[in-house]
Amino acid sequence: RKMAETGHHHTVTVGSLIPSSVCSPSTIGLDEKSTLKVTHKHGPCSPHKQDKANIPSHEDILRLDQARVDSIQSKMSNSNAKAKDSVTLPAQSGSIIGSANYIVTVGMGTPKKDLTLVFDTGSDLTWIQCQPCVVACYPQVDPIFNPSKSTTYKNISCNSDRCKSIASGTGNEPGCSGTTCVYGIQYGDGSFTVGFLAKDTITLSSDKLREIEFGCGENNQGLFVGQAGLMGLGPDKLSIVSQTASKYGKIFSYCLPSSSSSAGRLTFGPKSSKSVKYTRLSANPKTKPYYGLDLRGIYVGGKKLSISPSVFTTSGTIIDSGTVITRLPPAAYSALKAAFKKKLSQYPRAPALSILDTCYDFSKYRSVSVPKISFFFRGSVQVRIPAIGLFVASNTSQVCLAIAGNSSPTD
Amino acid sequence: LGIYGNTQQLTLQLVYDVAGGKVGFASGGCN
Repeated sequence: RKMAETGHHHTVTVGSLIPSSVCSPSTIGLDEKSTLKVTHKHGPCSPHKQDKANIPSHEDILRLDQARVDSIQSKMSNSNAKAKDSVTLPAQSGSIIGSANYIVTVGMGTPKKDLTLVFDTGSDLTWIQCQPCVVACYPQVDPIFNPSKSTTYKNISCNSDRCKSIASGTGNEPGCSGTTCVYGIQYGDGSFTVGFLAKDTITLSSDKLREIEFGCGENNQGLFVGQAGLMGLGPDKLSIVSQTASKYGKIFSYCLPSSSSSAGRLTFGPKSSKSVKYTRLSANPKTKPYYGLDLRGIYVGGKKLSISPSVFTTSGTIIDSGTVITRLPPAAYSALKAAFKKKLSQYPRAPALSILDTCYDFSKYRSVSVPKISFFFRGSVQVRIPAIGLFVASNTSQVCLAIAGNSSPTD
Repeated sequence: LGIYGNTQQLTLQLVYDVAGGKVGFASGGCN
C-alpha cells in the first residue's frame, strides 16, 4: 500500500483504496500452536470459493452494520425504542451479509472436523450447526457437524449450573428438551440459532481444548453466509475466552487483514509485543455486556478537536470486532466531519454512501493528501488510525470517511 | 468491487487482556 507520511498528513495512492481480487496472505506468526488465520469472509483469501452473485453490496453491508449497531445499543442500558425495533428484522435463510466479516477455522470434536466460524468479540456463545438439524439449518460450505460421530461430544444437562446461567451470555433463558439444556440467541441482523448446549474438544491450530461448552444448533436461520457457526469472544463467562482462562489467561489478540485480499491472525494467550499501548477496560456500566473503552478525545491533522468530555462519557464507547464502521456521538462526529472537510476542501465532494456522509471524488487524482486522525483513550493512549482504515471506497469517484455519527447523544 | 473490512481496526494489532482489565493497540504489530 503506497503511502507517505508527511507530518500530520497521509499521502494515499488513490488506486490503493480499492481491494485486490487476488489473495496475497501473510504467513507471519501463523506457526504458533494457538494461532488461527483470519480472513475476510467475502475476500479472495477466504477458504470458501465465493459466488460473486452472493457477495453483498456496499449498501447491504452498511445496512446490516447499522442493524448490528442498533442491536448492540438496545442491549445497553440506554436502549431506545428505535433500537428495539431493529432487532426484529426478519432473517432470510440462505441470504447473505451479517456484518461480522472475519472468519477462522477450528477443529471440532474427535476425530476433529474443520469448521469455518465467524469470530466476534461482541457476543459470547460459540455455536455451530449440528446434524440432524431438527428444525432448520442454512446452507454451509463445510459438512454439517454430526455429534454422534464425535467420541468426546456430551450434551449438558438442564439441571446443571452452567445451563441455568447461560442467559447472561445468550440474552435468553434456557429451555429443556428431555434432560438436555436448550439455548437460544438472536443477533442484530435478525439471525438466530437454537439448539443443545453441549461440550466437546475444540482444536485451535494444534492446541486441543477439552470439554469446551458450545451450542449445537438445531434451528439456525439467518445471515451467516455459508459459515459453520460463530466463535464468541465476548467478556461473559460463557465465551471461549473465559472457558480457556486457565490455559490462556483470558488474553487474546488479533490482527484484521489490512485488506480483504490478505490474511490476519487470531492468537490465544500472552504474546509479547513491545509496541502495544494499553488502555483500561471501561468501568462505565453503560458499556456492558461489551468490551468498553474510555474514549477521551480526537485529533485531526495534529489538532485536538474541541469536544466536551461529557460527549464521550454520556454514552460510553465499546470495541467490537463485528462492527464495520466506527460510530461517534453526534457532537463528536460533527466536529470531526467539519475538521476533515476543512482539510480536504481542495477535493470535490461525492454523494453519501448509506450512513457515510463525508465522501469525495478522487477519480481525477493519482494520490491525495489527507489529515491523520487519532483517537485518545484513557491513560493517554493515542491510537492513530492507519490511512487504509480511514476510508471506504465503492470506487475512486466515491471514497468516504469510514466513520459515522450516532443519531442520539445517548446512543 | 470493493469489500469492507472492520475499517478502523485494520493494520492494528488488538490485544484483549481481559484478566488484566485492559485492551492494547499496536501499530505495525502484525507486520
